[in-house]
Amino acid sequence: FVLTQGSPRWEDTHLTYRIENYTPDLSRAAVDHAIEKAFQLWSSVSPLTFTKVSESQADIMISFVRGDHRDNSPFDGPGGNLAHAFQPGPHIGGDIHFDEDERWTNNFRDYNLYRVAAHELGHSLGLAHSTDIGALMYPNYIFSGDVQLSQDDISGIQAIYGPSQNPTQPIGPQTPQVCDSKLTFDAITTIRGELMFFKDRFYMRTNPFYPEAELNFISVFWPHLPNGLQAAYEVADRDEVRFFKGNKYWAVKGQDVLYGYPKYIYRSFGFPRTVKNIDAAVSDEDTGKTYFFVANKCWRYDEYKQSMDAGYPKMIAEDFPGIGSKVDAVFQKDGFFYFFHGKRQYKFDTKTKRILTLQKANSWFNC
Amino acid sequence: SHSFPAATSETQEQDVETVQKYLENYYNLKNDAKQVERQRNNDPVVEKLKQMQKFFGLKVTGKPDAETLNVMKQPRCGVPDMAQ
Repeated sequence: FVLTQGSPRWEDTHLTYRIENYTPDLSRAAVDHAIEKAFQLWSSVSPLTFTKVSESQADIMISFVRGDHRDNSPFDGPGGNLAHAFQPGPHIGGDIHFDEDERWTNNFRDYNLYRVAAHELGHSLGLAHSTDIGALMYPNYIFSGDVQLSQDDISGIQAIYGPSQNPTQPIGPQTPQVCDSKLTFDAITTIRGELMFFKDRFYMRTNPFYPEAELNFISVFWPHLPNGLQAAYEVADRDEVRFFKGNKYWAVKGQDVLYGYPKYIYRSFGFPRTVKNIDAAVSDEDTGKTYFFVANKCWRYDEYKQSMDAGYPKMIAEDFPGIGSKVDAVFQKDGFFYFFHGKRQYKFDTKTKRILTLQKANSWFNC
Repeated sequence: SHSFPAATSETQEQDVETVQKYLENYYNLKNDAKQVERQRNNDPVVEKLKQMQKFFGLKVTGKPDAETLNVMKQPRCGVPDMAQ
């Protein structure tokens, strides 16, 4: 996180705010609600309190304006610059301006007012932009479905105003660091010749334009997939990737989630209802056999016959000796299976049933 | 073949303008005349571009490559990334 230069702050932590005018894109109640939720985010992690007033000057004045609105920072029409806010201080200090040339929404569509208001409020309280892509104070607009303060945001506001008064100190999600040697994964899959690694709300992939690996929100590609995916695999000859969470799964083709999903794993693959979720999955392109890993067992599904093979489930150790009794994630590349468990990665030859190498989980990133 | 170079230079002109405007708005690139003079010698656009690429975790090349332009075209907050 970054504090605004000069570390401006509100000396009185009981602040007032006033919504001077309303966008026609939403009902007044929806605007009031979005702004109120944004204030609640920050008051819940700090000693700050906010009171809405309807008359006269408030500490934080909120308005919807377009183009040049005489604050020396003109807006630029649709897109681009969405809103701005001023650091703590008298008069224009703390004020928030939303660009009325944008379409303001209270859902996934661009641009979600609650999400932008939460960011701008960070400026009104003394925060500058963060380089943490998982932080609300990151400069670019990314809407990942839910609006929550990351640990970076919480640390930032508490650096200015101290901790919140509630007994249990709130904590926020941390953004994975691709070169953290303790990095573990929720799921990994090939996708159209690339590798995609999943952790919490994020995907990671190697990309020639990034010095390490690219990390961004899963919602950038698939806005309606849930966070915290548990398994994923590609059926290459159908150009389909399947994502699993709990007893449901989604199928995507490129960035499109296929119609009729999510479906239940019981109906589609024939799992017993005792199976509550899948830990990992991989489809062997050479044989059309898909392996599902559930706790210390594995199941084998025939993609052509579209049914489970007889004789399964088996203990993982029977088909894949040496990789341990739990799998976090697995993918196939150049005929080999790569198994991940915790910080470890096993390169496995399915023909000889032997482990070829043992590596760190994040060995695929240029650390 | 005649139209192809025009399209490229037009795109490039747009990109140059995108870079210039973005760095003026968010990285304090000055756009005064003197600045243009100095650009002949040490190019502040390259320095500011490197600052932006570092901020966004991109490869720090000082050149407006595709990924850098892609980040610049994303909707964002109007507050500068570097203190004024």
